[in-house]
Amino acid sequence: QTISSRELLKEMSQNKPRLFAALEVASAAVAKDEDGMTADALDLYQQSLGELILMLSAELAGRRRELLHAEIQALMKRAEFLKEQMKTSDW
Amino acid sequence: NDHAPYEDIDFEDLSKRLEDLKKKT
Repeated sequence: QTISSRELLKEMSQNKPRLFAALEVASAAVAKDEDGMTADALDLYQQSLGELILMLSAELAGRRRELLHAEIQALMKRAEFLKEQMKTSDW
Repeated sequence: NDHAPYEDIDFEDLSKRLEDLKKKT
């Protein structure tokens, strides 16, 4: 069974409530994104990314830091793509 | 102390991208 890197990160963040919470917000952002609720999704992406970048700066070198960095880049890409879409759409 | 290249994270770039994202279109 495959597990997403975000889920794996959550597993590894049980002892870090703030990081865990930020990952939950990221999951909510992706869910909204997939439901086509772009404005809500972008707002949640911004919230989670701000928090995750802070968490990353305090994270010690290791597997969790590596996964967190990759996750932030993936979320950033999704959020930037979403923003571009919103810019070009009529509403 | 092993320090892999992927650990070199450009926080300035990440922060800038986040700021760009927050700017209203």
